[in-house]
Amino acid sequence: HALQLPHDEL
Amino acid sequence: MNIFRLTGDLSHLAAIIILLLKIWKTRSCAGISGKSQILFALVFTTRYLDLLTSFISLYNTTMKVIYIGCAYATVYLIYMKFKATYDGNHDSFRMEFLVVPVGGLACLVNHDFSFLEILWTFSIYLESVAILPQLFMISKTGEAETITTHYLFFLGLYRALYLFNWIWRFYFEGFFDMIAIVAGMVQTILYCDFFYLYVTKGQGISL
Repeated sequence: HALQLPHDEL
Repeated sequence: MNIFRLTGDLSHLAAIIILLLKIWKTRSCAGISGKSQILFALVFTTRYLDLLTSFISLYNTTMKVIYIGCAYATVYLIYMKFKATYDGNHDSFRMEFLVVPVGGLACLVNHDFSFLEILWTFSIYLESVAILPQLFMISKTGEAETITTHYLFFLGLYRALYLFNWIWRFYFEGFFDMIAIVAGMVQTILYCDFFYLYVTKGQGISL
């Protein structure tokens, strides 16, 4: 998978 | 979570704490760009609005709250408590030259045209260039104190470590976020000149 929202990084 | 991500976050935290302590201990914000600090406060505010909408982990939430709190504390120290030591004349970079184009870009290039997502994108783009007023100030005065250079080193190192984190995540999780990656590369490149000076001249920099 590519990006999945929500963002899990800071 | 991998080692690059964790050390990146800790490096970021170290940078923020170093700056806050430096200002607090010396009772002075001389040589520090208040405008860069305002921009970073804006970056954290617009990025971490998801604190209100989604829970990732206790670690994630804690760090976000610390980052936001420290960012505003730093701005408070510069513009209120130690205002008399703030070197406004040399902090002459125009913030709108960054905020306006970055806002436009965030509306044009994003993952999803929704309010929170555009603010997140705005924060990613803005963070990549938010250090420019500080670098501009150093180039204008021609010097930076030792602790200021440590601050910049950890702040630059953080995004560089994130680049390795993204390589890791691409190979092991198939994860990639093109917006963060490209902005992170731009951000890291902006620090290269500084890294070179930091390593060769060490500590206090005078141009």
